[in-house]
Amino acid sequence: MNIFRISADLLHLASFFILIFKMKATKSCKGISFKTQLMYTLVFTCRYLDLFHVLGMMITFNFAHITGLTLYNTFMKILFLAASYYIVYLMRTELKSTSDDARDTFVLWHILAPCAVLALIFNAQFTILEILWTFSIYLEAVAVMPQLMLLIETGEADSLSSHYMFAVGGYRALYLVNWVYRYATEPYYSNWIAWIAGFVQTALFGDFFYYYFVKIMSGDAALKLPT
Amino acid sequence: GDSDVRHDEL
Repeated sequence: MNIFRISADLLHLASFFILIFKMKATKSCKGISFKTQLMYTLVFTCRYLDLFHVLGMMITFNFAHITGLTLYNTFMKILFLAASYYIVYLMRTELKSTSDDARDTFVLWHILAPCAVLALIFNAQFTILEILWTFSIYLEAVAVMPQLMLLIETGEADSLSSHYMFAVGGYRALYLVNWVYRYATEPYYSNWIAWIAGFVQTALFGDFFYYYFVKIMSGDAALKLPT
Repeated sequence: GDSDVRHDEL
């Protein structure tokens, strides 16, 4: 595991904590797109189905293929799943009245349908698990679109929301560096599905990163988009 | 194998 990968994962983990902290501290989920959060739960659910495989190996005491990396991945996968479901749960229960649903107008089928079709066509293996994994990679790349649309609609974001978006966008950018590093150092490593999707994902954050850094440089992370 | 390498990330 290289430094870029571990940093990326920790940044991703931080993004959940920032969002949960923001929602708990302000008792509000204003400015956060429920649709984007819902897509992330779907992304992790489809991607981490191999948890059952690991669980199966553990309950049958088949530890031969369980490495340190397996344990690390399993731990993080469970955390990511728990955090994203918890966020969706909070947004639909105690914080529902503060949810920006009226402005969260993105049509989810506009990303769900193309991602499903692409996953059926462009995958490494035509098996259910592999197609769902590929679908999750494609969907994650564009899952931020409702959030970006809400940000444009609102025209501004408070500083915790900005930090959250920086963390969730920055993590995939670090994965890009990790992939370059692995491609250069590991003879059999190549994962073009993730590379292309990861590039699209990072590119979608391009404008946001620009405004974020301008704000950070001026000593304030609250964003106000130019009108 | 190759597929293990592809799926060792999060």
